[in-house]
Amino acid sequence: PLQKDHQVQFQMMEAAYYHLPSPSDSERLRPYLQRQAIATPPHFPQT
Amino acid sequence: MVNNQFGMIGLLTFIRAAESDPNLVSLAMGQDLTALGLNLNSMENLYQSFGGPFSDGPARPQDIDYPVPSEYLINVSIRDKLAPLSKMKHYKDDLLFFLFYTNCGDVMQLAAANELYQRDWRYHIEEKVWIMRVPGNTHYDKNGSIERGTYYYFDAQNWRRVPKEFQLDGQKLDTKPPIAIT
Amino acid sequence: IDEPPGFLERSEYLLKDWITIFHTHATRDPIKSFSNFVNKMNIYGILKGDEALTRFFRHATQMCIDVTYRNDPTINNTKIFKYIDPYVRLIALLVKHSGETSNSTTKLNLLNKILGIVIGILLKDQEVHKQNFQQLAYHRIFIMLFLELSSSDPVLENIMTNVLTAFCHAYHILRPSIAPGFCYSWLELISHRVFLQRILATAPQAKGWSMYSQLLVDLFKYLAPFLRNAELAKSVTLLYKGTLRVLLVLLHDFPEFLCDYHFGFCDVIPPNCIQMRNLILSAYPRNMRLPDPFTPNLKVDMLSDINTQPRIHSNYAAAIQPPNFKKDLDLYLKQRSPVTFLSEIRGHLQISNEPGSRYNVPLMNALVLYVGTQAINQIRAKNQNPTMTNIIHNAHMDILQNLAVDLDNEGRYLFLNAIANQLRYPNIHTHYFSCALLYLFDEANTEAIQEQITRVLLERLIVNRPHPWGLLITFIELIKNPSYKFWDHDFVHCAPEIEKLFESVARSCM
Repeated sequence: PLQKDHQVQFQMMEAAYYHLPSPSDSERLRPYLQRQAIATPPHFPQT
Repeated sequence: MVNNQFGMIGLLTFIRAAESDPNLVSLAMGQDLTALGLNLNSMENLYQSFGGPFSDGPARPQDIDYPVPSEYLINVSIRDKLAPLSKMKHYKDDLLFFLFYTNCGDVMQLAAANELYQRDWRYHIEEKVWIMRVPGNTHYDKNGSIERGTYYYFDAQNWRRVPKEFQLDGQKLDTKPPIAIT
Repeated sequence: IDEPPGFLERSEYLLKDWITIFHTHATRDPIKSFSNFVNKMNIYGILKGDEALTRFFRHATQMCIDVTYRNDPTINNTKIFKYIDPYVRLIALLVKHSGETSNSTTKLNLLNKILGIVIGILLKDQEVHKQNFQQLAYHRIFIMLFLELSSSDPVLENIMTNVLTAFCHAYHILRPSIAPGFCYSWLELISHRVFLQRILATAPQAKGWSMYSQLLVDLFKYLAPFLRNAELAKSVTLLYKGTLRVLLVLLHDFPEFLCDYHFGFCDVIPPNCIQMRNLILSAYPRNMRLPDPFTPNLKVDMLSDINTQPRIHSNYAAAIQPPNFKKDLDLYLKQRSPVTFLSEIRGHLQISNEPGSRYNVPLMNALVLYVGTQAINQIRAKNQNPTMTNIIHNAHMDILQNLAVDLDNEGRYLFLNAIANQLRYPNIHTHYFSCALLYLFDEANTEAIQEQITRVLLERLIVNRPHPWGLLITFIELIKNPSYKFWDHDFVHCAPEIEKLFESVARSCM
């Protein structure tokens, strides 16, 4: 059986398991600087 | 024989458990390490594109923020002094798709869309995907605006052109994108 | 305590002002924007002393954390990052420009202070929020600060090794057993491609590798209690698989690192984590070509590398405690007496401060490696290399044989594991311990010893790859060489699955 402090660690890990880091959390935001902003057709990707 | 978990019988218990419930012995029997998304036969180092301990594949070029010379970063104050668009027709489809997907809301996106249209790619308004007929393949069953046959579509997730059999409603294809007034 | 009135408001105003500067025209002229802002910090009394600066960073960090709890990180992490990234940039610029360009001390004092503040807030936050603890902001602060400080810049390059030391120190303080709510981010941070590059590829090897091995030991120690159970929880499986991925990258790109530090890792990896341990023990130097273990009539002792001394960056001799035990051991090794010493060894090994295990595994591992290396030194002193004949009838083999005979099943299993952990790539340790294990099998006075030697080898072979080279050549020799009468033993035929396994290995050998 797990020791008491390991139980606590396990519960914290279990909780963290439900909001994991994603690879993009470790990447810079690259604010794309538009050169010539323009209204493109709405069905084109906008982001 | 040793009658506890430290002899052959103990190992035999694991082996038999592995047959009935592999989860029980995932540590002792291990797993196929080539299936963890790392190209272990790569001649290159893996760490430069390591996608992280919880991702099933390497980081793709577009995921990685490479330290580029500051000149490459378009500075707000100089961007309109930059050279005008080069001739789109010199670019390969791959680059046109890259410009289309990474320059949202920009003239570049329209220019790329236009050039793709010239090359017989068509943008499906609902599926939001570029498709084209397979050159040379004339076998398309037509029924009104519905067409059926094998087409290419561009898979932006895996970044490749994929042949696929499907039924297509011509009315859902985008017309020629408005030319960008630059 | 006794904070000047309005200090919090001033701090908040300054942080928001900087964030605006960052997102509008900092790209136009970063240095000018920064120096204007530093003047403003000065006017607001932030830079007038150590205490004011500490207060400012504590408030600013707390504001970044509060933004995370106010926004749902799964939806709005871009908004959170747009708040945190400027703050990190400010920290990086202050670190870079504090003190004279050449004065790294002020820069590093400031960096360590800020890392300490973030760590303090994280641990407090984890204590307060418990299962609702959100790791995102801390993850972002650490990784972005590391990326900012490891960008190619002559001033920063000059302090890079110290920056690495500061981050390794911070990550060690935040190791998973201390901050379990942060464990997934922690593994992301220590295995980030830029961090790996800096600490394993470009830092001075002795420094970077040693610090990184400490972080991996922290990880294995944390995982160990959860890996002892046969059935793994999903949260543990994810962290375990993530660890395997990191080890595979190390095996592929930095095998020498795993070679040098394998001993410390095997001390903390639970015995049932066979594949993970095999992965570490399978590492071999990239300039070495391994002969195919299944080569018929492979003459191991004729291999060019077989008598090279492997590097082992663990002070295993110092791990032999208590001091009087080490003294008695050295005395016995020197004069092969008093014989009573042999009967005392077991007692020392059964004093375990690790709750739940009856044996002191690190002491067992250290004792086996120490006795083996002392034996090798003695053989080399006679200008010889280990062979089946010159490793026997001496004090070293007395001790190994005594351990094989005197320990109970569990103790012997751990003892044989300690030997099997040395069966790696062609080197003199692999050679010595391979001969020793085969000798113990040959000279065993009970079949149980032979059965447990077989068990320890077989369980390492039936697991998915990779398999250490030294393990394969030892097992092949055991089943091929008729003098060990391997196939005559009942335990070889105890069940059809076992018999099939042996025959399949035997077929690959033939």
